[in-house]
Amino acid sequence: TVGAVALDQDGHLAAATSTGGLTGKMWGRIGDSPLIGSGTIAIDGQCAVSGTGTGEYFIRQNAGRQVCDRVHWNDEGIQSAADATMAEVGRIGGDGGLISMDKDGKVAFALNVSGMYRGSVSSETVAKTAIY
Amino acid sequence: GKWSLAIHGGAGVIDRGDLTPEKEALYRQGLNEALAVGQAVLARGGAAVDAVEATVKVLEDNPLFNAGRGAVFAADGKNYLDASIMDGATLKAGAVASLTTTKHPVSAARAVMDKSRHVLLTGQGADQFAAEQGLEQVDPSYFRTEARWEAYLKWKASQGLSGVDDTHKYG
Repeated sequence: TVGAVALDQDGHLAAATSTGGLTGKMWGRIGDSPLIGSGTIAIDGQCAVSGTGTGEYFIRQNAGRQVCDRVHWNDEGIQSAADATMAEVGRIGGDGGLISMDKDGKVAFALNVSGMYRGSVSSETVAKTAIY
Repeated sequence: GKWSLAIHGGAGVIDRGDLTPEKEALYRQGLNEALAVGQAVLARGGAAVDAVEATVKVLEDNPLFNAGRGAVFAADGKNYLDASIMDGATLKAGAVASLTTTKHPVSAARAVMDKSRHVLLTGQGADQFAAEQGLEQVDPSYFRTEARWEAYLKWKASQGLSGVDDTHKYG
């Protein structure tokens, strides 16, 4: 799975996710990637999220929306919201990670596996990538 | 003006021993290429929704990542592609699932968002809609890579063996 979240110069957020799913997935199986609110979400003034992992668990936790709700309703910081959401995904047996961004463009990565291919760049920071 | 971009290319159990320095360099190069494309859009004042679409298209074209070309194989030995996009400014959203012929699934999702009154289209109808919107169509074999096919064969061989975790098979 791949994904991106962004904040533009007008202060608007967006998110996108694309995937081939899981190796050996059964016919007709759909994960969280194409489900708005689970694998992908963007709401101006709140957050943007793209997830990757065992989709059924991201769906059950409504992961993307959960990050935004934690920010919007609980006044959690984006990193705290991302970590707490991944903890909830993990609690019911899911694994993977997510990228998220708050209304000001602050980036938070969260994962409960050993690696996630990821990167970021902004008007204030140079491009950087990470795996582990 | 201030702008920001973050991307991912999938997550999983990635052991340092499994990833050679050469392979790691290729992954980082792929990520940097995607970041550069999105950065160009945002730095010139482009919309966030345009940036994420352009960025994801680069990752879909890179056979290292599980999306577009290089997607994994389903149980029936075929590639099925899913994608979605959301514009935080308008709360408009679009998504597609089980595509088999549209080269860039994220652009199909964008087309659903911008050019239909729906949010999610699936299967043959989604591919047909994408084609009608002028999006590039390819033979399903375009998405195949040898590495993913070998992973599929390995998965297939593991079925029925004791100790195999079938969580991912059934979700």
